[in-house]
Formats: sequence, structure tokens, C-alpha cells
Amino acid sequence: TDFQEAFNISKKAYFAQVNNNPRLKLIDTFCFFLVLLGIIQFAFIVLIRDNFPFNAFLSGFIICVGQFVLLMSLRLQLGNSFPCISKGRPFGEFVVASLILHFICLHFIN
Amino acid sequence: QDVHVSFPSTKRKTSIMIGRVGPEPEKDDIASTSVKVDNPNEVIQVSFAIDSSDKPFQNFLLVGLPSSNLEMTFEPEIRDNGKLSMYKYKVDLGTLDSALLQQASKSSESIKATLILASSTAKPKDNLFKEILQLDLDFDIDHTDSSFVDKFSVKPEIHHVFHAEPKRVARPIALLFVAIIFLTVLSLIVTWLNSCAATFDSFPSGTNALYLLGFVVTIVGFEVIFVRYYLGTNIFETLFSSLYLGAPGLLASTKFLRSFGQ
Amino acid sequence: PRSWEISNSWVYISTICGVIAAWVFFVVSFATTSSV
Repeated sequence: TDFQEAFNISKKAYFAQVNNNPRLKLIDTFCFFLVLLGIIQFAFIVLIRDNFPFNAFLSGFIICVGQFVLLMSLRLQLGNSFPCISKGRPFGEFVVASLILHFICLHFIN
Repeated sequence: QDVHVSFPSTKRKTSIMIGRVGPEPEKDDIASTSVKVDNPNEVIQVSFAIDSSDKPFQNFLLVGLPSSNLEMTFEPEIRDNGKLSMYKYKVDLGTLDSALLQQASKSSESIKATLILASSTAKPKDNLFKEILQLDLDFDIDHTDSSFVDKFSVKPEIHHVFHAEPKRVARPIALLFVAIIFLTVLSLIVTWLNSCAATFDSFPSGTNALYLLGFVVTIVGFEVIFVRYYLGTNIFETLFSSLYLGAPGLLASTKFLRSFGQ
Repeated sequence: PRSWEISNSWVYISTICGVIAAWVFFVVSFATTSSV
């Protein structure tokens, strides 16, 4: 019962926080769909029982995982920012890192 | 000069003097010196002297059966002694290849020693390529080595199994999953719009709007460059395109991000 | 063969394209949506 209660309170707090901040909602929704895409790719492999071509599978999977990680690091910095770091910097870093990730995945798939 | 053959492993055997050997063909077609060898571990030493000012680049002694293309190469020990250089070749019969020994025994041919002394800068008629010695083997050669296959006999058939081409999935299944992924991405965008996550209510105005446009054009431009690279563009062209886009793009993006942070 | 000629890799190519398209939309939305 205690666990159930704690879980419900956490869930309410989370949704309250996310509903008040559209940017958090953007990030969390994107993360959820990235997980879905990863599951779809994995289901494809399980269905055909083959991961050929392996580098293409890795590319597809890594872009989901990598983007998820970058979104999480952006989300962590959306809260109280550090006094010496401007607020635009986390977003800038996210964009640059995402571009690098996309290039690596497109390069690796071939 | 003073070409002679000695047998350092057998004390009783005296050395054989061959004398001067030159590149000119032999008169009366005299056969090379023949040596009978009854010890399978005999060491035969061929020594001679050459004028130090005329040392050749190539200095090999070929030992084997030239008619069967079975020859081994021996390099000399060279010692400079004033105006002359002393060359010494040591041929250890125990180290001769079993293929060579077995072929010599089978065909009853003598093993020939051919001397090559040559330089690419010398005139062809000055280069030496002459048979100087024949070795008649007078001992039993072990033919029981089953790992040795006759050089000119039929070889065992080579079987190579190539890897099968990996199987490709049927097009309808692949297209089905592509459709699922497309619908997933579409539903993501619809969710963003419906849940008011993407409200576009903080659109900048004035010059900040231009910087935002520049920022968006930069990131879309980079994605286009990457896709063109994927489709086959040269990496160098990709790098140059990135540079041309990156320079102004960086300027606009940093200005936008500064206003974004504020 | 290139990746797009292999039917197996269409799934992964479409994932990458989908993620990139969604990311561009995300960046534009993030930049033009307030945090309140």
C-alpha cells in the first residue's frame, strides 16, 4: 500500500511538472517515441530472426539511443541553470551533438 | 679468382681447385667440376676472391636442379682484404630442401651449383652466370615423408565453400515496418501538437526572427549535406559544404541562442 | 550493394529519417515554445 501510494504521488508530481512546462512535455514525448522506435526495430529483428545488415541495424538503433541520451542531458539542464552558464548553451550543445550523431549514423549505415 | 671447393665438415677430404672463372663461355664446352658426396650432412664451401673495386651487386650461388626449376639461393660471407674481397659460400646439404633432394634422387640428376655475379650497371657480357660445380649424391634419401607431394604430380582437389549470400527479407514485410515507423513518427508530431507541447507561442520578433530563420536554415542545411553524403557525395565536398554553411550559420545561430537564453 | 538496395535496411533507414525529421520539428518547437 505504501509503495502504491508513493507511486501515485510520484506520478501526480511528475505530470504536474510536465503539464506546467511545455518544453519538458516536448522532450518526454520525444523520448517515449524513441523508445517505441527502438522496440519496433527490435521486433523486426526478432520476426525475421536476422540482423543483416548489422551496421544498418546498429545505425538505426544508435540514433534512437543517442538521441534519447542527448534529450535527457538537455532535460537535466532545463531546471535551475548554473550561474556562469547561459540558458541558451545547453540547447546549443544539444543541437551540435545531435548533428554529430546524425552524421555518424548516416555515415555508418553504408 | 682462385675458385676452390673445400669440405670443412670432413677432415680427410682435400679441397678442389677450380681456378679462374670468367663470364666468357668455356672453350671446348668443358663440363663443370663434379664432386661426389656420400655424407648427407656434408658442408661444402665455395670460396673465391674478387677485385674490391669491381664488387657486384648480385652475388648468389644457386644450388639445385635448374631443369626442374628447383633451386635454392645461398648468399656469401664477404671479407675485404685490401685490394681483394674474399667470398665464401657455405652449402650445408642437411639444410637442402627435401623436395630438391627427392627430385634429384628420383631423376638421378646431379645437383648443380650456379654462380651469379652481376650488376645492373655492368655490361651484359661482363656479368657472370655460370655453372661451376656438380654434386653427385651418393647416399640414401628418405622418401617416406608423406607430407611432401611431387612437384609435377596431380595435386589434391581444392574445395572451397563460399559463404552464401545473406537472405533478404520479403519486400512487403519491410514495407510494413516502414509504414509502422512512418505512422509512429506522424503520431509523435500529432501528440506534440495535440498536447500543447508545441505551441509556437514564443516566436521572436525583429532581428531575432531573422536569427531564428538563420538557425533553422543552418540545421536543415546540415541535414541536407549529411543526406547527400549518404547518397554518395565525396567526403571532401561534404566538408567544404559544411564549412560554407557552418561559417555564416554559426554566426546566426549564436546570436539566436543568446537571445533565446535571455 | 548500397544500403538502400537491401530490403532489410529499409526499416533502419526509415527510422533514421524519421528521427531526423522529428528532431528538426522538435528543435523548431523547442525554440519557439515558452517554458511556461
